[in-house]
Amino acid sequence: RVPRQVKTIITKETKPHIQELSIKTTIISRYAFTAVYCSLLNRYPAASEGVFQFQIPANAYISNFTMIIGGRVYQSEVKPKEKRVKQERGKSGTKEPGDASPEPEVEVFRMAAKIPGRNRAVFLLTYEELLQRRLGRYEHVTSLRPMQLVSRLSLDVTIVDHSPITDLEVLPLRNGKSNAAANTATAPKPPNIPAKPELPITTVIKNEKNVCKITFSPNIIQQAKITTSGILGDFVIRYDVQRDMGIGDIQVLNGHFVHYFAPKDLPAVPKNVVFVIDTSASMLGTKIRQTKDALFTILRDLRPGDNFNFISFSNKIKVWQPNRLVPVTPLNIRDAKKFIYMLAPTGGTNIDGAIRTGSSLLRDYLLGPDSSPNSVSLIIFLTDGRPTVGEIQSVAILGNTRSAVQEKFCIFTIGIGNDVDYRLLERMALENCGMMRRINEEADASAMLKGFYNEIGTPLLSDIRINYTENSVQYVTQNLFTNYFNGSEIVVAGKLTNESAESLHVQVTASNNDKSIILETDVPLRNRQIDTEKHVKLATSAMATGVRALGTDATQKLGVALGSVAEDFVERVWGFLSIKEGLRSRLRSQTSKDREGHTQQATNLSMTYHFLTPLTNIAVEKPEVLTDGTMAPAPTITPGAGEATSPANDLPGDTDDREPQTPDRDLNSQALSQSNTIGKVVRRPTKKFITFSKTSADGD
Amino acid sequence: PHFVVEFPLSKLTVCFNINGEPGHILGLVSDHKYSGVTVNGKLIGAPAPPGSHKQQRTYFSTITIVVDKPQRAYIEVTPKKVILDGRDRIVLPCHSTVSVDCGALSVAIVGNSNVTVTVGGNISFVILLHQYKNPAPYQRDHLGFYIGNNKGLSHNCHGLLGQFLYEEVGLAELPAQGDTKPSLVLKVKNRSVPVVQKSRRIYSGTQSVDCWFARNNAAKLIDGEYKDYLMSHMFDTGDWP
Repeated sequence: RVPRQVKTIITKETKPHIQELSIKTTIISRYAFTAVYCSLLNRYPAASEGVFQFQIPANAYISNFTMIIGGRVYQSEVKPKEKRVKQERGKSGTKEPGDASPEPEVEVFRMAAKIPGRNRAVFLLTYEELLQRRLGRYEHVTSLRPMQLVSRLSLDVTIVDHSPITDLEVLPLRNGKSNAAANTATAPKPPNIPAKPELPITTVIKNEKNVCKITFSPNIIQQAKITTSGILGDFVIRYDVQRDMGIGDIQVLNGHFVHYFAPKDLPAVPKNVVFVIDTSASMLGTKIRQTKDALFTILRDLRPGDNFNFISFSNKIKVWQPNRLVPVTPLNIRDAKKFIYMLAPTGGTNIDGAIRTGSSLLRDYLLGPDSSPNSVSLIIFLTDGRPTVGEIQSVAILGNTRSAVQEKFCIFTIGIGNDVDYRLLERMALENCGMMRRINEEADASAMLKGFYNEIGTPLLSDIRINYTENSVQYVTQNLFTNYFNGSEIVVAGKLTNESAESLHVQVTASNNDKSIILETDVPLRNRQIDTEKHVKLATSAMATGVRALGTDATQKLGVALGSVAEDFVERVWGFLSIKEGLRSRLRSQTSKDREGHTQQATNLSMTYHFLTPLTNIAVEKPEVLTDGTMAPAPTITPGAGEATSPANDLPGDTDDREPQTPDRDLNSQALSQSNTIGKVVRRPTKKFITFSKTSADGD
Repeated sequence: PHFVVEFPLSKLTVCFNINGEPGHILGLVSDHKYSGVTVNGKLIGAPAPPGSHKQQRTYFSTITIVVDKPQRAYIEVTPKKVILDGRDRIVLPCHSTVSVDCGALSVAIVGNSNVTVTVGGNISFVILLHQYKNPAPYQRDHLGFYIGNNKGLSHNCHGLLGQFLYEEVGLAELPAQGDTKPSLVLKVKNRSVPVVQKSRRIYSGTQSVDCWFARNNAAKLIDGEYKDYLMSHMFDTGDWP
């Protein structure tokens, strides 16, 4: 029985309604392939516009979009974006249009198409994402917002990993704005907040050692109990994989390799941290209150070996402890709390002055006798607006910052709200081996800020270098990193120059406190390829099992969509990472020639892997519907005839997404991406047997 | 465990067995007051293989090293992992090839093979990892302890192995008495120890060494007796008030 209210809602609907929405995700070794199948039915004789809208994680790239309307297939094409035409604004030195625009919170894919009368339209969308490890977990988010009740709604997520899967969590449906943005800070798990009631019978979890399957398929009544608006929220899965203090997980497939490095059981490295906090007038109210709350909590989490200081800035810049950093002691913590308590928002925003003051403070401290050579130094910079006082030109601010930092420490930036120049903050972080996070206007800034601090509050390794046998690899993504933080993961991918080589020697060197650490291994390439193939087979068969339950049409299409890309997932990881790296390098470029080079590289990669990125557009032919509601006959294709295309559904903004690991400062003067130059590795035999004195006590 | 002591200056090798009890902790190298180094080994038991004259065998399941200079550090080695405790703790899995260098102290693991601990550049110990993929009932994962470089250990060094590092030994023949054949004795530390010739396999069986074997838990060969080398806990350096 369908409740009367639900029946009424359905009969009132005149637009095409969603008959089926099936989402299938397979995550193979943290690389998530998602295929969305949506069928809309126009039950009326007249043609009507059907809208397919789907929210995808900001870190993901769309890899395909297809429409099937009236029996015809409309396949999308990815094309490079045209160069932006410069608009003349009169004043020189003004920012390019769009530079100051706010970063998109989420990426929403929307396609509207006319559906002929009494006909169906099927929309098939695929996207890919390399899950990032934050706070010790990988998080996969699927947006379930069909905007209406759906007769057949299902979500299947299959996780397959080389290492055993641990700590799998399916969170209650998460609602609220913008939960899927890549640069959004993550709140730590709130301890005593009761979970939103879940519908247990609709979420099924099957958990084996290396394979987990999660299914969520609420029927229409169950959906209505959650909400009748069709905005169910985000379905969030979190998990981790088993790891140890080894060289990590290296997978090899069809001439490519990917290396996941996230060692554990390491002691924390002491840190020197300067907090630079915006106290301009716009921070008044909730923002400053939540910021203070977070800072009080952060103070409690500082460790005895850490040193710290606070700077607040508006028009004026106030330094809590002039000319030094202070150690973490109960007295200093108490005094710091007083300083934070007394922060009072007023005035403008002098970002340039604040960063230069903080940098000078930290730089002088590091030159002094009190600083430990084995500590990690960072600035945590928080603002809710654009520069309005002092130097306000981004280029100048960035230049001043680089000169002040002198590659001696890293800057982590946090923006709160919609008025922030996120491009400036992102560049500031990227150019200074840091990360940027965005806290949305309506979000709980206290939790987000605390979450971001947790991501970087426990450095475990510094000066990490990952090297592979010379001349055995090429096009390796970034392999030098300034810091490795507890709860994160470093991912490196590349191509093998000789697939038939017997092994690949891998060496990781890093520092932890006063210790230098070297990890080495020889990866037997053939065996590893066989291992990785096994996991791909496991994933594809797990995919097939889930998909069979959906029904013939969805089965076929989702299966085809996912199966083919999964077989080359290591190469796609490499492509994905290389594009991200290219976009980062592009953002960091100092010259237009440099920028153009990175743009071209990243565009070529986007085209190769058919990714919709900030450098490409996706174009799809629009179906033509006649006045009687039927489809127009298929056009005769003549060479050179232009095709009618719908407006390019390009993603807003021209931005870079956050990266899974802290980028290194430019240790070389050239960009690190796409480099063919790999650090030399002296091969050491792994089974070296040392003989010397016979004096010993050994087994019988 | 089978103990082997090489006397390079004397050009001979002595060996003895220690038949301890599972759970006993033996003092292998004790030089806490001088170089600051102490090495202990903990025993586990296993049934003897069929056909053996013994009831049980004992092996080293854990080797611990305490280093006092320049800073106090504790190293615990088992067939599965190495725990290095200094100002902070690092746990290293024995299946990985990894090295950690803290200046005067370094630990290097060759995955699934051996662990080398180097102190101050002139003291080094190598611990072999004996791991069984499909162990028989009488087989246990265990460790072998080898002294690599003892130049930094003092002449006052003691312990089941340490006491011999700077000693010189000689062989002497006792004349036959009555019907008994002439016998050989080892002259060490002003003592005469009856010995017989044997051979031992070391370095995971890759090398065979001929040695003069002292019976009966090394009676008269070692200073005192077996129970004098039992330590009260893994990191006992023997400094009791």
